[in-house]
Amino acid sequence: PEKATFFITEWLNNVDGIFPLEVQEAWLQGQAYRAILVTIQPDYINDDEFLPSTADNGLEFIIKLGSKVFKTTKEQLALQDAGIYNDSIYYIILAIPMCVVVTFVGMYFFLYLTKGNRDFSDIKSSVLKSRHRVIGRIKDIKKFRGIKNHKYEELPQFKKVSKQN
Amino acid sequence: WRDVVMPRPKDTTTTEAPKPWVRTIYDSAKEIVTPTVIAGITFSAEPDKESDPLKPWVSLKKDGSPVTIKPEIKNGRTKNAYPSYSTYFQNVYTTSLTYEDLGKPQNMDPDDIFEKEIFVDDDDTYTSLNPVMRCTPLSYFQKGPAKNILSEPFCSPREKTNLKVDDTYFITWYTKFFTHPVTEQIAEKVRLHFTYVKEDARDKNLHKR
Repeated sequence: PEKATFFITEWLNNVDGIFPLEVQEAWLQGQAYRAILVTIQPDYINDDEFLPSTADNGLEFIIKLGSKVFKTTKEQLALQDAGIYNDSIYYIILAIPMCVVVTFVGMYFFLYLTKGNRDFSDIKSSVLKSRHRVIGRIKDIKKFRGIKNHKYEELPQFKKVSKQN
Repeated sequence: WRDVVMPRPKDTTTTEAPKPWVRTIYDSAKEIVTPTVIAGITFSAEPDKESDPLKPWVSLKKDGSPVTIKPEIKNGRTKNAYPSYSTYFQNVYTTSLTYEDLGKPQNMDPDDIFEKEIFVDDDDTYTSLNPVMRCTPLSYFQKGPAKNILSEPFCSPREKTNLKVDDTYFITWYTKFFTHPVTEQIAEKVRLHFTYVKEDARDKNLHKR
């Protein structure tokens, strides 16, 4: 009765109260999924009077294609048969690490060849050591000259006094 | 390493395929019942000669796909037993009983009439052969954006569930929902209409491909 209705079951025994539904791919009409409405028409309502969109009972759910494992499609196989391999992506995948490796190898040889031409004497430890400022002993410093440095004394200790001692 | 386990050859002459059987219904009337297997579930199978209280039954998941439930006895109680349908598949009759009929109860006036409700089970000649759990209002769910609309008469599948191509799902409904508005007779036959609808904008493109 309605244009959007795409499937109507035969008359079923209401006493069963069950209908097994196997979703058909043709119902999707080329789409990945579709929303559908299921309504029940009892026998006391005529076909002309029953409109699924205005029925007081209805259940909406989604029908969709199941999961698919990606494999080489027929189109891809046809292209391969014609000698067309769309493998430019593999060149890109291989080129990036190759560039890195070549760079590092070149850098190694460059450093090897220029090893006699480098002068790092100004940052060697002996140079840095010679630049350290020697401030001398504390007592020779003018600021601390008057300080009297006491010798170490033992801390007072608790002496136990007992009757036995 | 481990030994290779060779698969057993398939028995092409299996006896497991359900065969038609004859039963007596309504006193002497006989009929041939042909079992049907749908989604691994055998409908109208010949009942076992000995009734098994732990006989497996079939429940339905939220999307309407079947799942077999095996009852078991734990601590003296049956777990996962076949569900009881309360009085949903019973008919109620009211009988009037007089003072004498009831054997002169001491707290009843002799002129009064006592009305008693009697529940009688529906005819289960055909429904008893269905191993799938039946739909009752107890199994209704809430639907709609605010989950405030009852799903009657449907119990499964739940609203907006995804049903995949080539898989089998069971649509179930409460049979007593469809009563004639005038005669109050329960509909004998029904049929399902499947209609395309426009999907809500909020749900669009949210489906995993």
